[in-house]
Amino acid sequence: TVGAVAVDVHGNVASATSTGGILNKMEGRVGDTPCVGCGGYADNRVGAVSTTGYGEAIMKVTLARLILFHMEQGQSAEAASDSALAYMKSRVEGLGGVVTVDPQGHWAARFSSAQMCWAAAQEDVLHYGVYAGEHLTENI
Amino acid sequence: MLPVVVVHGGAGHCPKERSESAKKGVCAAARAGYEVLRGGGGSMDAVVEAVTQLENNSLFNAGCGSVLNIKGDVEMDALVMDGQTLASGAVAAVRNIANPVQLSRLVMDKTSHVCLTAGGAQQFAESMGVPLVQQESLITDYARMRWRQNLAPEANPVECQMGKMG
Repeated sequence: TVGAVAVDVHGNVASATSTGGILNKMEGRVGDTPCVGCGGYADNRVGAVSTTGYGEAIMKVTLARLILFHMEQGQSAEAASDSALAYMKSRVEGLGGVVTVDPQGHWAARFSSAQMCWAAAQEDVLHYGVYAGEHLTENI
Repeated sequence: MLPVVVVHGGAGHCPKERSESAKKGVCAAARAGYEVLRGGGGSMDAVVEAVTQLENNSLFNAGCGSVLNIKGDVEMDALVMDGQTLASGAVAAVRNIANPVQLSRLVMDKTSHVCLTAGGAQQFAESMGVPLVQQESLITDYARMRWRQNLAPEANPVECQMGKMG
């Protein structure tokens, strides 16, 4: 699965997610990706999220909307992402990852799976990583 | 606010021999989205551009490079959402489409619906002038190898794809 979130100069947020699904899935199986609130969500009043991981688990906890709910309660993008991923892991044993932004441009790339490729571009600096704790930067 | 684009290339197990290429892929996608924002483009344009780049990169499980279903076919899903209006568009179980994310944006922009699936989504694509592509053009040798590996009765595709706990 791949995805992106963004904030533009006007403070508008957006989310996009795309996937081939799960390996050797049943014909006709649809996961979280095309479901609003699961594979992604965007609301200028709170932020935007794109998710990846085990779709059936993500759908059970409506992961993208759950993150934005935590942000509505005052958590940062990073804390809200971690809270929701931890909830999914403990409640339904689901692993995954997310990219999250708020309308002010604060962002997070968090995951509970073994790895997640991610990158962010802001203020002419590129941030990226794959492994837990890895955060590399270079100028654009 | 500070314009920003953040992308992911999927959670789960990323083999070491593919991780450097995957890093380059997500970095290129983030740069492409950021260029849209730097040029005054909107956040929706930026995320669609970034995801299109990732769909076109055969390293990732979307577009070209998608994993295969049990019959060895590609079936893809995509979603876009606009934070200003809460408008959204999605496609599910689509085949023969190189960039499902662009088709999902057309669903958002050109219909009053949220999600189109399978044959209906394909008919919509044709009516919008979106070119159809051969299934084979979306299938990589790597995807075919993983499909074969997971045909065995004792195979665990989810474990294979998601890996162990982080």
